[in-house]
Amino acid sequence: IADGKPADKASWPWQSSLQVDGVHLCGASLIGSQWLLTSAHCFDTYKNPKLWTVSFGTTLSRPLMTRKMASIIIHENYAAHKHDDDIAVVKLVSPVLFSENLRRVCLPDATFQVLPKSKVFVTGWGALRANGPFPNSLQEVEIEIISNDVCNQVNVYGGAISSGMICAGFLTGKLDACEGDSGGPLVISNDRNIWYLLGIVSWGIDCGKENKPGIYTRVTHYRNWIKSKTNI
Amino acid sequence: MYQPGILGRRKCSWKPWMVALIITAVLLALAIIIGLLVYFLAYDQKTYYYQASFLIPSIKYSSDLSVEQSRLRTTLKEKLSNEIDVIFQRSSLKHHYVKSQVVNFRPSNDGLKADMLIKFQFPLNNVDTLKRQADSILHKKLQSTEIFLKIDISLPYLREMNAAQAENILNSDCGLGMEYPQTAR
Repeated sequence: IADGKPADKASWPWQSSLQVDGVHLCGASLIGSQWLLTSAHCFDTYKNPKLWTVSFGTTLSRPLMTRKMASIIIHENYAAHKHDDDIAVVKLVSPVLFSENLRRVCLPDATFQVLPKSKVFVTGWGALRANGPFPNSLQEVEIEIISNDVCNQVNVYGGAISSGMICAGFLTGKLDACEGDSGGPLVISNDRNIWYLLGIVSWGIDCGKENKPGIYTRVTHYRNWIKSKTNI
Repeated sequence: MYQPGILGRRKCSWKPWMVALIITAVLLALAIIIGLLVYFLAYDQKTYYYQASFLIPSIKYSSDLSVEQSRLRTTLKEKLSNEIDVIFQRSSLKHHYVKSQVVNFRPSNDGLKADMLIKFQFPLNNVDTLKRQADSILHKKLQSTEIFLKIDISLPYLREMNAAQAENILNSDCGLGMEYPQTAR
């Protein structure tokens, strides 16, 4: 997370870390006691669920809890190194017990509409800047939704943003997700402080670069796919 | 007969500061012992979770009550928790009552049934008495007409639940996380 700040304990209790050999590779969101939602591209290299460990809690070095993966379900239309349909669900070998520090995030209905300039948060253990260091503590940054039309302008992403993607950040750059935040949550809160998962960190050019905001997989676009795989 | 010589009074060889030190040490030890006794007897509380089931005759079950985060569900949950808050916060258990939360709504012939979890902190040496008190407070209060909650006669008394299972249920609602800083809105 570029230009963010360390998250308070239990602020984002659904955030999880996907690791291979103890190295954090991607973020993910807890959507059920045995289910995570993340990006498909996280599994371009390591496709075997047995290689992965999931950790929960605000710090990587002393996790609250860990779990092994039982299975990885990648969207049927996803193709490696492409950006479309960059979504996957992960089943844990055993359910977690919820607590004040471990909770699931709400999934929005497929009809949920978010307006440009809505304030949202993205969180993760990714690099603190392009090619920068990786933190041990979870980072958070508040950014804004940018309409796909603006994001598809020539000087931004020139038409690369499809309806299954959502654009968030600032055209002025700085506050952004970064390498290692992939798969992590982009969330919005309703008027009763209930948080909904809007997006999954997917791709972007660099981190915090002007006219290159972050691109997220639009969760509402895949709401029925998620239901069909997890029954949530 | 020789008058036994009167032994010269042995000069007390304790210096005043030694006497003061010993008295202080004794008083300190007493204070610690009494403090520990008071702590363990009165203050060493443990968290207890109880399942309760209530009947709401005036409300019919609707499928919207099973939709997570629906306004009907969240509003009714808040209303029930507030009701239980008021009952115990105005009772002799006000210092032991922590919170309550609806975990489930069920349809029933007589209206709507609500399963709740109630969290207390009780001193270890007085749990059963206080639990009976909680039951009797609920029974007394829910008999009065002005309250819309009734005891579910099929499950009339509080039933203890283990902490991990209870915390799992209490935290199973989705989306509870950072409190949005009001100023940020």
